Amino acid sequence: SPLAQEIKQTIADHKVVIYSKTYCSYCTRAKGIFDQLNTPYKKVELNKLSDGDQIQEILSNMTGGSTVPRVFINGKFVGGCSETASLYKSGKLQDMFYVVKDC
Amino acid sequence: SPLAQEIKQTIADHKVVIYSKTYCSYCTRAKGIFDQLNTPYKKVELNKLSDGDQIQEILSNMTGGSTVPRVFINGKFVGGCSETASLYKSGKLQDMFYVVKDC
Ligand SMILES: N[C@@H](CCC(=O)N[C@@H](CS)C(=O)NCC(=O)O)C(=O)O
Ligand SMILES: N[C@@H](CCC(=O)N[C@@H](CS)C(=O)NCC(=O)O)C(=O)O
Ligand code: FES
Repeated sequence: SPLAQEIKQTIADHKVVIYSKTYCSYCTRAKGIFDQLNTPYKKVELNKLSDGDQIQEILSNMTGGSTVPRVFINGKFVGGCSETASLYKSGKLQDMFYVVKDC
Repeated sequence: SPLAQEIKQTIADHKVVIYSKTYCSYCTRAKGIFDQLNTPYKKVELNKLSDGDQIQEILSNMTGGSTVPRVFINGKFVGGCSETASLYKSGKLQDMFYVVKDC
């Protein structure tokens, strides 16, 4: 569908995409993590979009779940708030961003 | 107003009252804390009530904020998720429930 294509394009076009709702503290926390890393991200606020429900449904088909936040990095689904926070605490999230050249 | 009276009655009638929304992880967490303590609580799921928005507005007048969760213990406003979690971690929440007789 055109909307599914649009979603796939968004995920391909941005290093980090966060499907979110503006009133949700879990979404605020996920965004805060990327703010901490000084990493730009594309946020899609589903409660502010007329097709927000449809987007959430397509995301459910794509990723197996429809909750927010739904975080994509490098075109891949990474998880929600818990997964993002867990990757951040373990340092694995940072690895997705910084490229250290070998000496 | 009758609705404000109803709210005051609810807060007076139950040891713990949690104003909540069913989809909200912060609300789930607040409820989980009282589940941990094996303490019964009255939950009011605002997104499931036709007058949910009005209740939220009255709560804002009563407590200075309209976010959820909004937790009352012994008829007093205690706070949201952060305050409840903080009281639990410090042991102060438990003190509100167990009465230890002096020897
Ligand atoms: N464990 C998940 C929890 C996600 C979750 O339950 N999100 C809630 C909001 S906090 C949700 O999407 N509820 C349904 C909805 O808003 O459509 C995570 O860490 O992201
Ligand atoms: N720091 C507050 C955060 C409360 C908060 O921002 N709640 C959000 C949902 S997670 C909210 O009520 N948003 C507006 C709404 O749903 O009406 C707490 O610990 O309870
Ligand atoms: S809506 Fe409250 S944490 Fe997501």
